[in-house]
Amino acid sequence: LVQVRRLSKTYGEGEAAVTVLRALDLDIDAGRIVALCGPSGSGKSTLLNIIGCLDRPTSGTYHLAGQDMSALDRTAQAAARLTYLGFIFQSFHLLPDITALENVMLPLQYAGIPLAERRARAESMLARVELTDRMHHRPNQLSGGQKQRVAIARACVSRPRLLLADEPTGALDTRTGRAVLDLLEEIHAEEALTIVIVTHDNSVAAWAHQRIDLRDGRIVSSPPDAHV
Amino acid sequence: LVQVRRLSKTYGEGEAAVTVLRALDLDIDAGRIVALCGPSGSGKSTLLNIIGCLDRPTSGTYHLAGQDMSALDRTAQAAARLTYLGFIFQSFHLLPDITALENVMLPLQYAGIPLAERRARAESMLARVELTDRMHHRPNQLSGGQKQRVAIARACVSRPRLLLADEPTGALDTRTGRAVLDLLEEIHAEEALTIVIVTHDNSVAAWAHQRIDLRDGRIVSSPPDAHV
Ligand SMILES: Nc1ncnc2c1ncn2[C@@H]1O[C@H](COP(=O)(O)OP(=O)(O)OP(=O)(O)O)[C@@H](O)[C@H]1O
Ligand SMILES: Nc1ncnc2c1ncn2[C@@H]1O[C@H](COP(=O)(O)OP(=O)(O)OP(=O)(O)O)[C@@H](O)[C@H]1O
Ligand SMILES: [Mg+2]
Ligand SMILES: [Mg+2]
Repeated sequence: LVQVRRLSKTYGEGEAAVTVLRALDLDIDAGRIVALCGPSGSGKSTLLNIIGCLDRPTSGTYHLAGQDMSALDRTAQAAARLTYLGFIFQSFHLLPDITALENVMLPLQYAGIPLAERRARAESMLARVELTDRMHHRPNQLSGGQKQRVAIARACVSRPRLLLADEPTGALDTRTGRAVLDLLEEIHAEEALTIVIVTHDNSVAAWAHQRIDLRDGRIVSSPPDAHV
Repeated sequence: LVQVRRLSKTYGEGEAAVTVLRALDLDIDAGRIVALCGPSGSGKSTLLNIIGCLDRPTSGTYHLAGQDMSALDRTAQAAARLTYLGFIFQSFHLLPDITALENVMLPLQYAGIPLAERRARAESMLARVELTDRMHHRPNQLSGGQKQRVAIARACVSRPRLLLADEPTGALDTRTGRAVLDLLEEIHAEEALTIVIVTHDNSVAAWAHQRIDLRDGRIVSSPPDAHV
């Protein structure tokens, strides 16, 4: 499903250039749950953003379901994100002026789903992350872990084919984090969802099917082709 | 050092009222390291903000070093925060248009410290959180864990008497998180710094002198007077 070849990413130029990803190769089969681990600053979010079509590599190729994503223009990339991808951001990126429920309903609006069904599906997803009693709060009326769960619900509600999760349990206590993993596992079982989950938590990495380690922009500890 | 009596906090009014803290009692001796734990949404950040003079209780009292903080006006509260308190926010709150180094220098500027010394102390603190090679980056050029470390350096550089840390290792890998705890332990040893650290990480709670558990706005698992 995901095929990355000789992927590199450099910020800045000349003396100020910072190379963050270094000619990475990576293959992820459909339906796999892959944990992406590594030290702070090693390039995990950068790699996830490129896979999620939120950023472009400096060089190398990225194919999603056989399609060369670097060949797409911005409009086509945005369409791919809407129909195919779900993204849970490390800093959540909720819309501040609408409620948790309205935030979760938003991806379904772009998909043209009628109001009653949008509301029902969003309420159901918020119940699954245990936020029913906070769904009419706006983000600044929510705790850190509550905002994280809204971001999780929003990413899952549109039933994506590929879910990209950047440290989705980072702000959660153990029990709530486990409830989130249970939710992801249920959706995975229902739909053979492919999941790439960046995490610092070894128990989350152990929960995944396979673990990939990143260090200084290189994959260091997985099978020779990094085929998972 | 910290004395909280019958502290309550309620947001909203009437039907929309949400009671987040419920008549809490808490005593923290100077020089102690206290871990504050509890489920997502239990009131940890709210309690920390009140202790840090960033918010006011709905009822009850809070004394810091014998002084009734609820009796202070906004200006006096701001002065207390500058001279006495260091705060590491759950969402960092770095100034986006200046570099990491400039962010860390900022508290010293308010203290009237000359430029050369501000720079030297900020560079030293950034080195202790392993960010020397990123100190001229702005926050949007930093990873999640790098931003967290800038927030940590900024809170420590002014040598506060009371450090309030809201999940300071949440975005960090195990090794970097351990380096942060080592830094806090060194400063604590140098100056008998009092630390209240909100955390979901049991190894961080174990590192502290004492652990307090919060559940639905009440302290549930510590000695009868919650005296630590
Ligand atoms: N402005 C507000 N209006 C209404 N409710 C609020 C407001 N701010 C916070 N809350 C509620 O207060 C409760 C406690 O929030 P707090 O941020 O203290 O939790 P927390 O223990 O820090 O959680 P986490 O571990 O998720 O960070 C939450 O249930 C939240 O929804
Ligand atoms: N716009 C930018 N300009 C320069 N360097 C950048 C920029 N954005 C990110 N970086 C650098 O890229 C590196 C990788 O960042 P990335 O966010 O991918 O790390 P990460 O593995 O997700 O870290 P964390 O675990 O701390 O979230 C970091 O060292 C960061 O300083
Ligand atoms: Mg990251
Ligand atoms: Mg919190």
